[in-house]
Amino acid sequence: EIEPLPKDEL
Amino acid sequence: MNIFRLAGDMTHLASVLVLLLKIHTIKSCAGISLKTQELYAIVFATRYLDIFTDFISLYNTIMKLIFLGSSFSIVWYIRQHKIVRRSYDKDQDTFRYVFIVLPCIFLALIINEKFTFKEVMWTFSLYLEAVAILPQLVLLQRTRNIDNLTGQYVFLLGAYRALYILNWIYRYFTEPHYIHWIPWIAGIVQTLLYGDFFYYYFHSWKNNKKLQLPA
Repeated sequence: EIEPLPKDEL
Repeated sequence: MNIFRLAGDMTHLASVLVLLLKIHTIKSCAGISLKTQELYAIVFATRYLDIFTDFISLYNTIMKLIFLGSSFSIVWYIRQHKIVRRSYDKDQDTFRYVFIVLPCIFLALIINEKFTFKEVMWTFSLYLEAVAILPQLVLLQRTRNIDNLTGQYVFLLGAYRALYILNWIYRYFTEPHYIHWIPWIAGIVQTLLYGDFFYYYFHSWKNNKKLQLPA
């Protein structure tokens, strides 16, 4: 299962 | 980081600073919805849970601290400050935001990218941010005329999310598998909610007359 993308936005 | 996202973050920063400046200098919160400010404090508190666990960049951490600090201090000002609290119009600011918080919690529990506490809280904060402006828009409709600082605040707040949509389009085309349906849909709903305000704001600015929202 793919990991959700890192949350790099505010 | 792209220009749309930086412009979006700066616009968002400007919106909270305009509000803080207004409340701090004229010691008044007339026309400001405390409900919306409380919802934004919840949005930031639930979105930045990872502020101390996941370090992304100095910029990211500093901006998160600014948003958390400003939103909670605005709520404090309106609730506690002996002078400011007097100008809070609680009889008009009556939006029952439980009607938006509960559906957002429910929606976040069923539509999310991964069913973990952090992920569900992040998703909840996105859905909540999309509708957090509602109490403020309702208050503006009720009080009809708005002073231009409040108008600028709402305008900047709407513009920031519109810039973020451009940022998501840019990242979709420039980064492989950058697909984030949830913030995209929440962001579009949020920007649409500001739509009619933008319309009246633009026309009042064009005709150079006081911003009057229709009843």
